[in-house]
Amino acid sequence: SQQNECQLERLDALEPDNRIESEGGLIETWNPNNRQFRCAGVALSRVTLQRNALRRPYYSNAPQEIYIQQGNGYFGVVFPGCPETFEEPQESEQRERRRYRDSHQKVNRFREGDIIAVPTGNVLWMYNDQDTPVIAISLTDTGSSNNQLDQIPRRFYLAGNQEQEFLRYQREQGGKQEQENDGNNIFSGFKRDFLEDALNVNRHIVDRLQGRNEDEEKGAIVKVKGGLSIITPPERQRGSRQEEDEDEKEERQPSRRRDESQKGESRRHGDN
Amino acid sequence: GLEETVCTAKLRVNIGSSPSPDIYNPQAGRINTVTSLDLPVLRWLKLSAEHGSLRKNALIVPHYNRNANSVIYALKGRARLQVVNCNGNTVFDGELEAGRALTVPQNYAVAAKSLSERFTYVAFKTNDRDGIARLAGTSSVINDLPLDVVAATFNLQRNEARQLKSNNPFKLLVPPRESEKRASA
Repeated sequence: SQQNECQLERLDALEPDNRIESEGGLIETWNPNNRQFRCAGVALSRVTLQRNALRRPYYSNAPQEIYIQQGNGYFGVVFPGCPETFEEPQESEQRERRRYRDSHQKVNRFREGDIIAVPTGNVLWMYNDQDTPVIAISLTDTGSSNNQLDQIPRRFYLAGNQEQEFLRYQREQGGKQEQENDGNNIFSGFKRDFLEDALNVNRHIVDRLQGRNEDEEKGAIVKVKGGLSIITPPERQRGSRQEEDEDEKEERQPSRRRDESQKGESRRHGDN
Repeated sequence: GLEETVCTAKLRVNIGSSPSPDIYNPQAGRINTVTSLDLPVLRWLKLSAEHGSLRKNALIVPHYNRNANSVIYALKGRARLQVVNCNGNTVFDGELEAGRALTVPQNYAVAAKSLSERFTYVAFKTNDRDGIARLAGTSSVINDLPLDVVAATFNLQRNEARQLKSNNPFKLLVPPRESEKRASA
């Protein structure tokens, strides 16, 4: 960092100065090159998610702290190497053989007033399943020792080909010209044959992964038609004994949220 | 006292010829790591290392270092490496041959395919407890996401998302395809 960065004679209350609209919402950012932010070693952004909007998974080069100003919904932080602890329930043995049972890492519910902590390099996604738009303020601590790159906050998106929220400042900082592929996702830089081999999938799926499909201009926040179906335990209402009892029953058997999921009940095995 | 503990600290561990690799697939290769858990003095240095050996046409799936920069030095043979930055740009797509070094910054995605009978490398990492995140295969970040999130994220049908989550049964090292094995034989 430059010398005398923190020799500040005057401070200003700043508004975001960059705005990127997506199909399902909006990302606003404050310029991280501003001396105040540079001195503090942080970057700030504000995300708005409309109903049924999914913030596509991404990871960052520094830890994040997110405050939920408004709304509620679901989020997941993927801890690489940790087990997938949320599983779809088993159905009858015959159906089980044919059916794919999904499993994934923990999914959390967030609500207004929550702070969400996201470690460096862990993948984050967020989803708004309510009518009220979700507004989340995110601080990225680029001065953290966990960030071994420079002070520019970087978002590594797993999908899409949208403009990165901090990319503009990255260009300003480095005096760099816009490159043809800027704004693509982490898969788009790999050659197709590498991905076909690594994922063992066909070219069509690889193209989607790389954001090559024609309709791929939905941005970092996409609308999910019909909503997401996620394996989560039912939400607990405080103070309701009956509902707590029901929750306890259900919590032993996390069920898939949606009508289709309510049908099957797990078969209990007595075997060891 | 403390100084005696420091003075006699263990400073050496062999990863080059270890009989017990951390990751092993007889058809693909082996990888061994040394972190501060194996050699406590590395906690002080905040460094760790990895030694890998890949069979011909075997692949290391796309992955990234979560909390470290990495410098890969090729010891034997050659491999094709691809490195991608946060903008999705390919910042390296070329061969790494014995005697050359390649820096892979934190969070940049990297994948490798061995081009010789045996590609061997050592990677120095700037964190004593470095961790990687895989972008493909079992236990990858894609696997850890709910099926519907994968489908919506990549604009896929659910059955395609299922394939993406489950088609590759390998974790980090992928053996060569049958056709490649025959060709090299």
